[in-house]
Amino acid sequence: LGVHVSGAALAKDEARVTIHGVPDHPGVVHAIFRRIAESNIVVDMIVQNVSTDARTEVSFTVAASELAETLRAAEAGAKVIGATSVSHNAGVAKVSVVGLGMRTHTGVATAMFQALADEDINIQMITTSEIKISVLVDRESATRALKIVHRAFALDRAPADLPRP
Amino acid sequence: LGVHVSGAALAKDEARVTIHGVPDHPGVVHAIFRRIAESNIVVDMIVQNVSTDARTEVSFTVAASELAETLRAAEAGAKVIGATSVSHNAGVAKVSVVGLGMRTHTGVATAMFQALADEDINIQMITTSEIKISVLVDRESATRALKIVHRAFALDRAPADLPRP
Ligand SMILES: C[C@@H](O)[C@H](N)C(=O)O
Ligand SMILES: C[C@@H](O)[C@H](N)C(=O)O
Repeated sequence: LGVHVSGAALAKDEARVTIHGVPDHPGVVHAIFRRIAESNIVVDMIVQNVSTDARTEVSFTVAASELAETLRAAEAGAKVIGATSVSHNAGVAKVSVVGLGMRTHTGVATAMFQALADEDINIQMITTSEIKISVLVDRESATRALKIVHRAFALDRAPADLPRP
Repeated sequence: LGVHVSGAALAKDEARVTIHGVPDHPGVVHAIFRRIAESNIVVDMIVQNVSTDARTEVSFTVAASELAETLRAAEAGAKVIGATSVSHNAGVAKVSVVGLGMRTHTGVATAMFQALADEDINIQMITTSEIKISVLVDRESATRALKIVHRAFALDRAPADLPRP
């Protein structure tokens, strides 16, 4: 693929929190995350897409064990900023593909998405950087998702097994 | 902060494309990105948040010079998957904070969001990994955003200038 996919990772016991109807003007995400940081909650993914009609959604993941406390902080934050509601999913997992030199990682993302699609695994959230593509899936699908991603990038074979070019 | 923020980066000439009303079932993002990969377009950020009423939005950024071709691929993909529309913004920039050991990067994210909020810079999209927090802002705000982030993390001082602990 012209890129070096060095590994795949799984964070199996995650929970996802989403604040809905977030007003889209400066200072708003800071107000949300200040509260969360003050509660000493470790946040993993943070995802925010563009707004529609001046409102957007901010989602983030935490360890499933931190969900209750996170929801308290999120609900307090949501009130202060005038967001409309908070939702959550207690049973999610993050599957990631890690690469070096993944500057043109479009092909890698496509291959990852294909692998999951072939297994009928639904992708709930996506976030990327040049060295990492992460998707959020249902926890029930997590182990199967990691396996299929390993297979798609030949990460499940010992170097000696790989076909010679 | 207990983490090592090693640098900040700016990608100034980006364009953002969003596919709206994306049906949320397996295979859909693969259908979108297969087309984009086949056009040899290099995609930078990919952001997808959770769905509402079985539909979500998929946004991604490309070099501004690739926008026209990207829109062709995105519109073709949107048709095929039954999405409702495609929107774009030709004048955006990605500002990132890069760190090592940013495992508890909630504090770093909060500090980054505060720096931008203090400058009244609006955050359009957010994506994170353990080593990188990226936000999309208006291109007009880009240079100012980079400067304020440098200052917030004392990246604009030579090591000799930093206060001794
Ligand atoms: C929605 C939120 O990101 C807002 N635009 C902010 O800058 O804080
Ligand atoms: C929306 C899109 O990500 C869809 N859930 C898929 O898996 O392809």
